[in-house]
Amino acid sequence: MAADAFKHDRIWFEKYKYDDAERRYYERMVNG
Amino acid sequence: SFKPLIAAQYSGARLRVASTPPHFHFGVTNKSPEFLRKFPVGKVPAFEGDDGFCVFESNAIAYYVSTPELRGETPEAAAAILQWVNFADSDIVPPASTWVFPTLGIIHYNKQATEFAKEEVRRVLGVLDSHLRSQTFLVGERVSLADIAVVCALLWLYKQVLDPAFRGPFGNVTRWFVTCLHQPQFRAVLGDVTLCQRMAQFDA
Amino acid sequence: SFKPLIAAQYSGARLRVASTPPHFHFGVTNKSPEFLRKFPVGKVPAFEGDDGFCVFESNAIAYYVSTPELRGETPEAAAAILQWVNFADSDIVPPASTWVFPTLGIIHYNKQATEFAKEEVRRVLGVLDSHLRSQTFLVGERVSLADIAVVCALLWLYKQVLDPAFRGPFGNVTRWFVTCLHQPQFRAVLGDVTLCQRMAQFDA
Repeated sequence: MAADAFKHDRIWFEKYKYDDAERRYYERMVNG
Repeated sequence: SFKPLIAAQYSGARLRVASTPPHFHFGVTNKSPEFLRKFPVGKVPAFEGDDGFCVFESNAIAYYVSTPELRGETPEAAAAILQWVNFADSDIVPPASTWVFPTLGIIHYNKQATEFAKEEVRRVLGVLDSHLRSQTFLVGERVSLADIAVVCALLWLYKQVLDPAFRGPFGNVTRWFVTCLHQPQFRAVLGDVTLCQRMAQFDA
Repeated sequence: SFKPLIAAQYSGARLRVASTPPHFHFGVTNKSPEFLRKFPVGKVPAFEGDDGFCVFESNAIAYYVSTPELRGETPEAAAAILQWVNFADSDIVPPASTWVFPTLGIIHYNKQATEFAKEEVRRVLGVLDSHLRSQTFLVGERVSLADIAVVCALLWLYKQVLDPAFRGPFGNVTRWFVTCLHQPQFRAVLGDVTLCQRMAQFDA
C-alpha cells in the first residue's frame, strides 16, 4: 500500500531543504 | 489512495476501483491515449463519473465524492478543513515518507534525512496534540475531510515506526487517530490497523 | 504569499499585512508564544480575522478571503479548482523551486536536479497548454482560485527562466498567463510583470 502511495502521490522528499533555504533567504532579506 | 474511498463511505457514492490488471496496468493504462485524453497529467488516482465528469488529484476526488458535512458547511469550517488537508500534504507526507519508505524497502536509507524527518514528525505530532487537546475531531464536532487526510498521512507512521515510546508524549493524537480508525467508514477501507509496537528499522 | 492578496482583491476583503518590522519580525514574531497560541505551526502566512478566526496555510487563507465564484459554485467546479490548486503545489512548485532558486542564490546549483526540473516544467506546461487550448481560464469561464494558484506557482518561472525559446511551444499557457496578469486584481498585487527574455543561469 505504501508503495502505491509512493507511485501515486508525488512526494517532494527535498521539500525541507527548499523550505529551509527559502526561510534563510527571506530572513536575510527582511532582517537585512 | 484511501482518501476518496473513505469519503465515499460517508456519502454512499459507489466507486468502482480499477487498480489491477486486466482493468488497469500501472504505467501502461495511465499513459494510454484514451486515458491521457481524459486525464492529461497521466497520474493516478483519477476519477471518472457516470456522467463523464473527470477529475484527478486525490484531494479533489475525495472532495467530489464527499458530503457537505465532510467538506465544511461554513466558510470558516471549509477553510479550516483545507488548512489541515494542506498541512497533511506539505508537513506530514514528506517526512513520513522519508522515515517510513526505507523501512519498507521502497527507497534507500539516508541516516541524516531520516533523523531530520523524525524531528519533523515530532514537531507535527506536537502541533496536532495541542490542537486535539480541546477537540474530538480536527474541525468541528464530527469527522471531516481534514480527519480523513491527516489519518491517511499518519497511517504508515503509526503502523511502522511510531512505537509506544515515540508516540507517548502525543496521547491526544493517538486517541484521535484510534477513534477515527474505529469509525465504520474508516474501518471499511483501512481494515484492522495495528499500532506499531517496535519501531521498524530500514530494510537493508 | 500572493494568493490570499489576489483573492482579496476580488472579494474586497481588506487585509492588513504585517510582514516587516516593527509589526512583524520574521523568525521572531512567528516563534513568539502569543503567535504560537493562535498558529501552533509557527509558520507564515497566517491570517487572523477581526472576529478572531485564525487560519494558516496560504490556500486555506486564500479560500477564506475569496468569493463563492472564486471557490467554485458547484461540486464539479469546486473539485476542478481543488485539482488545479493541488496540481500547482505537487507538480509545479517542486520543479519550479529546483530550477529558479539557484538563479536567485537561494540554494546551491545542482546540474542534474536542474536538468530534471526543466523536463518536469516542460511536462507541466504541456499539460496546461493542451487544457488551455479550449479554455480561457482553468475552470469555467471566469478567474477562480485555480488560476490564482497556478499563476503564482508559475510566476518566478516566467520572470526568471522561461525565455521565448523555452516557452515557444506553450503559447496557450503564455496567453492565459498574460491575460491573468492583466486582470486589475492580479496587477494590483503583482504589479507589472516582465516575461523573461534571457534564461537566468545560477548565481554562483
